[in-house]
Amino acid sequence: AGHAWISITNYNGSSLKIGGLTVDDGKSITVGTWGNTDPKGLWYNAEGYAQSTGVYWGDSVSIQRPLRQQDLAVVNQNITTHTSWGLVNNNCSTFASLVWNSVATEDEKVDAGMINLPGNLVSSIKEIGANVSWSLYAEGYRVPFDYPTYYGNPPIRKNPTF
Amino acid sequence: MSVAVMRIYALG
Repeated sequence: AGHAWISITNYNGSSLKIGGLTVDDGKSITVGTWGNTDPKGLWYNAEGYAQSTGVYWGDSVSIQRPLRQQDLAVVNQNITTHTSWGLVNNNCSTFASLVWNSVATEDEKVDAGMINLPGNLVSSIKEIGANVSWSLYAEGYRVPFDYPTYYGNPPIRKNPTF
Repeated sequence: MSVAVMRIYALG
């Protein structure tokens, strides 16, 4: 049960390559891996799509950090090379924590647990919010949906079925 | 200088 994912918003002043997509200034994408979609694996913008199509969605917890160009390069590398999904420790919370931790400072690193699960990430994100910055922490933060859904790497335009 | 903001979300 549950889900975990990443959003990235471009504040560069011009377009940016994020994962395998080109994103306009001021626009966002989400990335996450899914095991209950056809096909399974890495999707772009599936979270906003799921919300828009009325797939059940609860309130998330989330926290943010800035990305420099060199951080984005690391994040992009991780997004484009982790496109598969597996139930045990290759699931949505594995992917989200891997991408986040690839650039996070030590005190910002999340822990999805021995068996990676979204519920463990919820606790970890709350803890970072308390320890590092409540101002960067949010509950029920809006899920961006500025672009349609894409699957895999290189990204192929298609819609998931849940 | 930052060019983007990343957010990690979890629910469940």
